[in-house]
Amino acid sequence: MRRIAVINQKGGVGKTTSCCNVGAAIASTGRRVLMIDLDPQAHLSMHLGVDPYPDRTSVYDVLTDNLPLSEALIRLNDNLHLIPAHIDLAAAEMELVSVMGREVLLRDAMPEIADQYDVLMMDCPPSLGVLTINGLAAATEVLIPLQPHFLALQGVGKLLETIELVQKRINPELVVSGIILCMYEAGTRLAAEVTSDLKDFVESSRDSQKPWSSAKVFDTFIRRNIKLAESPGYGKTIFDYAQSSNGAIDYAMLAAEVLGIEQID
Amino acid sequence: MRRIAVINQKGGVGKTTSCCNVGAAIASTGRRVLMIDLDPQAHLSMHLGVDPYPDRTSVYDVLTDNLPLSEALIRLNDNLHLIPAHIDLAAAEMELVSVMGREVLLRDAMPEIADQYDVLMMDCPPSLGVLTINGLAAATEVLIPLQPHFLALQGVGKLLETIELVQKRINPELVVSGIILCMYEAGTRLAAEVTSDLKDFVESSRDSQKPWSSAKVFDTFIRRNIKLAESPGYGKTIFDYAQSSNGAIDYAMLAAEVLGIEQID
Ligand SMILES: Nc1ncnc2c1ncn2[C@@H]1O[C@H](COP(=O)(O)OP(=O)(O)OP(=O)(O)O)[C@@H](O)[C@H]1O
Ligand SMILES: Nc1ncnc2c1ncn2[C@@H]1O[C@H](COP(=O)(O)OP(=O)(O)OP(=O)(O)O)[C@@H](O)[C@H]1O
Ligand SMILES: [Mg+2]
Ligand SMILES: [Mg+2]
Repeated sequence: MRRIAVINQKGGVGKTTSCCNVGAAIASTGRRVLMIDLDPQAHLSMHLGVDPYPDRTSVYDVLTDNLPLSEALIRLNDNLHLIPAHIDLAAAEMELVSVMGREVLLRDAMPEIADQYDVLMMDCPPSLGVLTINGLAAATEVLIPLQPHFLALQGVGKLLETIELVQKRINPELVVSGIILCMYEAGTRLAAEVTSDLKDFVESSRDSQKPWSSAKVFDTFIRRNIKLAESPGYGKTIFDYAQSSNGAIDYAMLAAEVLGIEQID
Repeated sequence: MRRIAVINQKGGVGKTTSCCNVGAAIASTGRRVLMIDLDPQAHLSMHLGVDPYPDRTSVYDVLTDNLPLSEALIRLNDNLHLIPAHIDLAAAEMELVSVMGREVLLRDAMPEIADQYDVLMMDCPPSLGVLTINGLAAATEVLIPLQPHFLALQGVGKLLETIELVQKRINPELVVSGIILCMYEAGTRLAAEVTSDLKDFVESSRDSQKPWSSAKVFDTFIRRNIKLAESPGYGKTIFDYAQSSNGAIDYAMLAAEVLGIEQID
């Protein structure tokens, strides 16, 4: 099972939109996909039409009560399941502060479902706290969505530092597989410059021993498309909401690239 | 002295861009403006060409060492001064956890400079932690930048709850003066719908006793403009970087609205 953590401590860069739509595109190929919403904001859950109402079982119960994943999951369709988030996750940071092995609680829940899915995707909150660390500890790989803006580059160093710490101390197999350029303003010099800086950086790490030494900047850029911003309001993926939009085209292409296949229809 | 906190716990919604450019436009009218960068990311400082190098005196020293504001400030021009941020602010949350009156440390530093400026603007990090609370405690009013997207509306309730708590327990004179629509995708139905929802909400609070009962949704929307994303990379305000761009036009109009005057040239 490929276990993918979608991570960036910067807010509003496209983590949830990417997790939702890449996951849905992968599921459309017949592969079995489980999504886990690790964000107290519960935006992935909402994006998939699952309202985080107060009594709903969620990943919060998995982390704080050892609830098995199978008891928290929701079947969206045959190939796409979701473990929703819950507002109580906001308190998890505090509640888990002195719990033994608090960074690996999610990883410990993995074995139960290891042979039931082909791909696991975890949407993380915009922070490097215990929820995101649980995502990193449970993952085999990291996808980093990024907006090609000057200020966006400033946070990448800290993010990579954290990934390296988790890889060294908790999860030796963790790698950064790729950087996703989101909200790409096509035709602007800024997007081209930032993209080129990122590619240089990734190239220069090729012979290093860093967890990002084999990372790529995906060739597929996700262009700005209002349909992508509208679809969460309907609780639908871009493919159910506007299947011929640029947003759907771009995310299908990106998912194909993530899978290493030609294309997804 | 009008003391304005620019606040939204959601990331990447335009807080820094708004603080920088509204502040600069206000200063261009001859009013004396002090900006305080309360974000460990130090994006406001960078936006104004001030690199947060390791030994620089900053607002961190004001909060943790009682350094007077006058000893941390940088004169950008005669009317525009800045108290920069510093990476060490990231540790402030932890360091201040058991300090008596930790929410009013910045407010306590205000008297020294009270008659030296006409407007104070504080750029807050994307969180509701101790740094943002210091901004709220030191402020007379709050500006809330917001991206007119569905998911953006989800966080507003929590933000207003926090503002109300601060107003009740720490700062009775605090009001929300306005909501700034940033990164406005003109001509889209989504932006129009979210804007209309926000206006309805604000109208319905008119007779309440809430701190937002006299808030307005500013008529000036800040349209998406790549120049606004480029200018931080040059350490310049939009007026120094691209004075005839839509970004400059919009922020000058918004600043005029904030001041309650006809226009700014
Ligand atoms: N390519 C795009 N074009 C237009 N809007 C987009 C695009 N990608 C995402 N959005 C919108 O931008 C906003 C931020 O995206 P998203 O929620 O995916 O970011 P995030 O990194 O998950 O944010 P957070 O840090 O709050 O979790 C959302 O309102 C989303 O609908
Ligand atoms: N109207 C706009 N058009 C295009 N780009 C914009 C606009 N406003 C802001 N940006 C860019 O979008 C990104 C986010 O804006 P900004 O940094 O002001 O948000 P923020 O709320 O301060 O983020 P944070 O939560 O990280 O502090 C930045 O790269 C900025 O340069
Ligand atoms: Mg998200
Ligand atoms: Mg900011």
